Amino acid sequence: LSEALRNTKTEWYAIPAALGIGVVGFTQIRKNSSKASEYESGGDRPEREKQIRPMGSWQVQIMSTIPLKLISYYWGRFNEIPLPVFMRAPGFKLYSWFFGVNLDEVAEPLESYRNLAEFFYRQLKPGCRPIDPRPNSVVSPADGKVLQFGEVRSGGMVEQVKGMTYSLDALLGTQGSIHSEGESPNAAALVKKKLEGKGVEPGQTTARSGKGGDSDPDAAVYQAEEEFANVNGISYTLPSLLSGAPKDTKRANSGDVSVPGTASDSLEVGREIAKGTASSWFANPDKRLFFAVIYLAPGDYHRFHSPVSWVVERRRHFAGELYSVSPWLQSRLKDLFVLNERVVLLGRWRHGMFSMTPVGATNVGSIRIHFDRELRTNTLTHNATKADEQGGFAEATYKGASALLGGYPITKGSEMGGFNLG
Amino acid sequence: STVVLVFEAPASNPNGPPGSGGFRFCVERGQTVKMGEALGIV
Repeated sequence: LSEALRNTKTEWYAIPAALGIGVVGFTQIRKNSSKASEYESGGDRPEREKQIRPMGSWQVQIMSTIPLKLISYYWGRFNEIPLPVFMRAPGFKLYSWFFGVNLDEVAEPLESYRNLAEFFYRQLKPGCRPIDPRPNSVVSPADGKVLQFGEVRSGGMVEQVKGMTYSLDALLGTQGSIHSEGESPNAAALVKKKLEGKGVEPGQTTARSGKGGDSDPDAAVYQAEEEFANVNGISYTLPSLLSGAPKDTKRANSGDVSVPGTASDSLEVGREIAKGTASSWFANPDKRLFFAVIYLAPGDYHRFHSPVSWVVERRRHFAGELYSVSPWLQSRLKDLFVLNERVVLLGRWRHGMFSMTPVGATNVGSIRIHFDRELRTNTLTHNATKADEQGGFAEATYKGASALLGGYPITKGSEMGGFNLG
Repeated sequence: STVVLVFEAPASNPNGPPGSGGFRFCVERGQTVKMGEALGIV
């Protein structure tokens, strides 16, 4: 080797462009990996950067080598291939037999669905899914199986059931980022501002059901049936705003406020809000955090509806992976939910914070939200935006839907969106 | 696919009389539900 080095004549010539690109690529990869290792080791990063980056267990590491997103994307493309008309009915009947779909509930004739993707996203005949009439109930947002439910213990950990534990921060994103931004005043602040606009100090608010007399100045501040907000042409009184029922559900003849739920409840909450004691999303002293997980099997009706009347204030799109979320896999893989692509809808209902998170899976990777035209999930090209880099999610608010409410109001049982194949 | 609900609700009062407020679930684990059926009630 020494002789070769000594005796070999040095010649200069241009290196091929591909080689140059390879060198640049290699240095870039090395730079990224050194940054990642620095991130792993912690170091003196600002607090925000130390946010949770779930990596999953060794099984997840292995599964992450499978291009699930790619598979899911092309699975969706495959299912959008139009079927000949003569194949539709027998094909969908076979699918229904295999997955247990009740064809009596399907809204349209089978021939009208051009492909399996459309049949999968089918609607049901009106009246097939009656909504629980009790005003204070939380209803199931979709057909499916109740996998878990319970109370979130302190520390933000969802209760450990059958090996499934995950932190709320990883699942929903941090609560602090909501408060610290302060950019979207919540309903409490809005109500308070409106009442203060009438010259009422917090704690001084009174509300009457029925007609307040003129002699009572407080009553002059707020009449129970006075229109408090007009959203998309629907007028709300304060009680109905809080319970989500428009004003016109009142029984006009009696003159008293008869909205779903006990009027005194809503007024009481109204008072609390006016006094500013219900302003924290997670940490209201006399409340608890509850959770429920509904698993939709392939044959189930795959549109989801609103479980309660609430105001959706923002959404966080976590563009994660698309592992299968079958109960079997869920029970074996920790933190599965916090790894998958999901859309976290955050808002408020009459008792405080409310969130609903559809989680995608390999075969149903696309999540649609009817009132969110910009949301695109399960896309092959995913442009990392600054928001992504900050918290691993892209956030959008629905303030434009209703400036007063600071979000998109939706009533219990109304359709919100659904899952699409691929 | 899966839908996860996380929400705030009044704490149930274990010492109070039945129905004295507070949220409680009315389903079982593994139960099959239809859209619109009650999961729980305050």
